[in-house]
Amino acid sequence: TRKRFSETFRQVNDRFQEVFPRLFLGGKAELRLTDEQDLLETGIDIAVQPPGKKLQNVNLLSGGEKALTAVALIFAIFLIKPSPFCILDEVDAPLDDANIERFNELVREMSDKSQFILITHNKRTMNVADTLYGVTMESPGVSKLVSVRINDF
Amino acid sequence: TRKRFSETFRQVNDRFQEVFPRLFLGGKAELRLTDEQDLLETGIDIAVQPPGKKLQNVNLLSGGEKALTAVALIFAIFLIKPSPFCILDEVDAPLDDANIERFNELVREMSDKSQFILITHNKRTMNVADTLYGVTMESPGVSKLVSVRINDF
Amino acid sequence: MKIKRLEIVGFKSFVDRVCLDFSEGIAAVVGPNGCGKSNILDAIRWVMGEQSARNLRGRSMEDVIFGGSEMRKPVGMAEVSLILSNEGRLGPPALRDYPEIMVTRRLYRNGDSEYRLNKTPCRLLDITELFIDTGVGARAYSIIEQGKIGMILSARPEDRRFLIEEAA
Amino acid sequence: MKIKRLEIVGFKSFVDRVCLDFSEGIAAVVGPNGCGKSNILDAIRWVMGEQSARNLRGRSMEDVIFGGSEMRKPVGMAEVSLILSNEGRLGPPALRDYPEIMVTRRLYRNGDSEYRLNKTPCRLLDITELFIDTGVGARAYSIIEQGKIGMILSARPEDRRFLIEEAA
Ligand SMILES: Nc1ncnc2c1ncn2[C@@H]1O[C@H](COP(=O)(O)OP(=O)(O)OP(=O)(O)O)[C@@H](O)[C@H]1O
Ligand SMILES: Nc1ncnc2c1ncn2[C@@H]1O[C@H](COP(=O)(O)OP(=O)(O)OP(=O)(O)O)[C@@H](O)[C@H]1O
Ligand SMILES: [Mg+2]
Ligand SMILES: [Mg+2]
Repeated sequence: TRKRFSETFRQVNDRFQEVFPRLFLGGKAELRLTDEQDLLETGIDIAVQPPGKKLQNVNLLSGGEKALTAVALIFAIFLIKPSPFCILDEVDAPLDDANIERFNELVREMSDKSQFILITHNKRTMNVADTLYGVTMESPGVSKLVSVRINDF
Repeated sequence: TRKRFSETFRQVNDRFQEVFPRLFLGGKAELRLTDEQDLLETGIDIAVQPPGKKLQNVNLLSGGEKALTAVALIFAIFLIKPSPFCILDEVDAPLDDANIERFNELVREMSDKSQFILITHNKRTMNVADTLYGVTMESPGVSKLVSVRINDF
Repeated sequence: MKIKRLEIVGFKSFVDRVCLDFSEGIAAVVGPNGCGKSNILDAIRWVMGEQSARNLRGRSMEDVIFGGSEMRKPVGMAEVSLILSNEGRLGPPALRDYPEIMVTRRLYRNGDSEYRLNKTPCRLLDITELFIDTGVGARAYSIIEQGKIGMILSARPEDRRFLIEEAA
Repeated sequence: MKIKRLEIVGFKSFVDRVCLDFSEGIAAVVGPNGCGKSNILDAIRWVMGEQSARNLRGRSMEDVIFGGSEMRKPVGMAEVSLILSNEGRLGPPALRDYPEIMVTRRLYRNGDSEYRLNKTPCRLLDITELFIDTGVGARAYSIIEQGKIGMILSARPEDRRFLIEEAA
């Protein structure tokens, strides 16, 4: 399992280093083991450098940069070991329009291998979907499904 | 100070019970002391009932309902003891369009007493502003101000 | 093991039966605040075997049963069924040859639980094992709840290793 | 004590001097992810006397000094000035008669700090006291940081009383 952890870590890290610049239109990021000697206990640090910026403490990143970095890591793991489906609840909430476009483009690509369910308030994200499920409460407190037209939003 | 706490609590609670239905277009909410006998140590519970729904554990509320309830409480306190200015950083992120409209309307009303600074990605919120500050990074990593047209968004 | 259909009745705000048919590709779930979108995600987690009420925003598991509204009385049972396509012929011998596998979970207000695989009663363990064996089980990176995406970055380094462990 | 102007230089991503003139009413701050909007909020908290680097997303207070970009070298000092209108003639006797009060805070990379009120050197305590006396100081409900609005509801009941205490 030590070997398996190390191999998986390497694969995910390689993918993460590819996915990050796709979502950020540049820059770089990598995972680092806090203790390479102890693979059973080591933690995982994330080093992030958005395009044109300097490598800094990951906490100084903006709300949107943090969310997009987390998405890059989640997607990197997903690409190494796809789940049959992936459910994302309003991960696009802190993202600006340009980042939402790149996020959706990547989901589009990954969706031929896995099923994606995106819960969202964002029109652009709705536009990338193949199927749209509208949920409403016509009778308060009682959820029902309705068919949706994108221009309702 | 026991008296002062109790008096402030009462005033904030009254205001909260007014502001909540304005933001939720109905329903009710109130603050409750966990220990009315011990005003120096008592905690404060929040009981929330969105319009048409039943009073339930506040954790079952949706992301948007939680944010809007918190805004109602913040604004209630603000109305009792206004600060000269109020800075809100992307509080509208989890809200749908209808709730953003009501939120902005309330900010509009409160803005003749206090200065409001709203950090936002939302067009509707931009539209309620008297002044718009655009921040960009023409040179990566370096922030500067630019004048903004609403249709840039 | 793709999701073909989800059926929800009596679960949280879905007091009336609702069926979502999932097809290939990307599905977007939309609607106003509080209408029930995240409750759908909770239903999927619950039918997959979630045992912690706190992970479903509740204080006790009973909180997932429709508790009533101003117009509707509470009900006594919550039921969620997940119909999966099994083209890969995965799963234990008893289910391997079925092109579809239906996972059903029920909770009664008195605390009784029922679990079914293809309408045959089973234990919760059979359900959780099915999901693990068929590669669906690693939920940590395949279900991201509302507001939780930031946790990966704010977590301590030791608390992030489970992501690699689950993918290993 | 309304905010008239904010001047930032060397603070976080604002390596070049930036001045925001605030007028009455509602101001909206907009721009893409990571461009510096929340850094403006941090600048206001910092000049008002914030002492915890963690509340400014840093690990040490030195983190608020511009640390460089690919094109620009780091700088040695961060400075933020807040110009307040003092129509109410509030504040300590030394400042009461001024129609404007300028609060300035500087931090050098070697750790040295400087504080000024209307360009006169003072202590940090004078600044925090000014804000408390003039009713600006209660920041808990007048500055809501990104992602923090939910904390009020998820807080334990004992941890919410400070909201009433600050307003009392
Ligand atoms: N057991 C229950 N019985 C009845 N209603 C419930 C129950 N559990 C949760 N609810 C209701 O479901 C609603 C929350 O639904 P949900 O979280 O799915 O909303 P949402 O569509 O995700 O909204 P948002 O866009 O704000 O995130 C709440 O109003 C809550 O009161
Ligand atoms: N000391 C520093 N020197 C240089 N850059 C810094 C420093 N501190 C923070 N930054 C940079 O500032 C950026 C974050 O800015 P900020 O949080 O204001 O963004 P934002 O406009 O609020 O974005 P979002 O819309 O995503 O919330 C980060 O990219 C971070 O690296
Ligand atoms: Mg939700
Ligand atoms: Mg921000």
